[in-house]
Amino acid sequence: WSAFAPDFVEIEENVEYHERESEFDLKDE
Amino acid sequence: ECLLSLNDRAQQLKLNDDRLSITGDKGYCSVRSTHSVSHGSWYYEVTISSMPSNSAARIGWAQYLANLQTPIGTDKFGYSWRSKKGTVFHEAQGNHYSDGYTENDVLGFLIVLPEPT
Amino acid sequence: DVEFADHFKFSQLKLRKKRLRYAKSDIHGWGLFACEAIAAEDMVIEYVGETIRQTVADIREKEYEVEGIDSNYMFRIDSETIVDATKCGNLARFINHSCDPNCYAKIIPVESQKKIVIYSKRDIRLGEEITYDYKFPIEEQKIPCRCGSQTCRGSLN
Repeated sequence: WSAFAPDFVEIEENVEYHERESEFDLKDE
Repeated sequence: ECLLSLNDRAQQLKLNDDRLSITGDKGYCSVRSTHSVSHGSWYYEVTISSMPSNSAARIGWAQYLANLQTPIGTDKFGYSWRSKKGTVFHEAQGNHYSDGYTENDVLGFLIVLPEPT
Repeated sequence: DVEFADHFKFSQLKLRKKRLRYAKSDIHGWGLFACEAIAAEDMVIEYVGETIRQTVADIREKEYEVEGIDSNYMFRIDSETIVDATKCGNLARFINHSCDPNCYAKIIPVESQKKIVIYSKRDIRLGEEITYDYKFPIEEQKIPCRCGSQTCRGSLN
């Protein structure tokens, strides 16, 4: 896998992504 | 009486019958109130009655075209004040405004719109 | 009972996951190949990744473009939810598009979730590349299709 995306993680089942409070911010403060 | 709007909200949010509280579990999105303003100066107050430790809020003003599938202040149609770090947001840009707010704080939101010509 | 049946059905399907491997593909970079013969209408693999909302997918698409990462590893489940296999997923992310595919994707509800399952359309020989019709959204900027099939549409989008 490292050939494709260095931080790629192989998983067996779908993982629900939990959004961060700053998910949609371009610049925090 | 100013309530949370039945329709002007991200549809996945669940509005309680009293229309004073709303819950969601699918990420950050928004609901607007039943009353809008179009000109002149308007002000409303919010009392933070409870704020669990890992929760966060963004409250403010948003025009009709604001994207309700994101927090207010993510696009150019909205302005919000965040509980965490007291940051104010517009077009997803955060600027320091105050310390963070939490339970028992009373917040004021003023908007000044031009009088119609 | 329905839930149990769904779950039972899906756990059966899981058992029938096929032996596959990724390798260089003539269609596009890397592809997914069958390490055993697969009969028609059999389950091949589940397309697995991170389930995200449309709004988050829109932002990630832009971020991936900036990072220069291919953003074709997103698979729509329904109007609100997308499976993103860009940074975490399984071998299914290597499945290439073909205009004359040997597989098709089906969304099946299991308990409160929906899953993307890849089924074979016809018998698949040992060593054959697994493909399905991605149905990319039509765009101005055309990406040439190199599936090499008789009925190739010429472009992916």
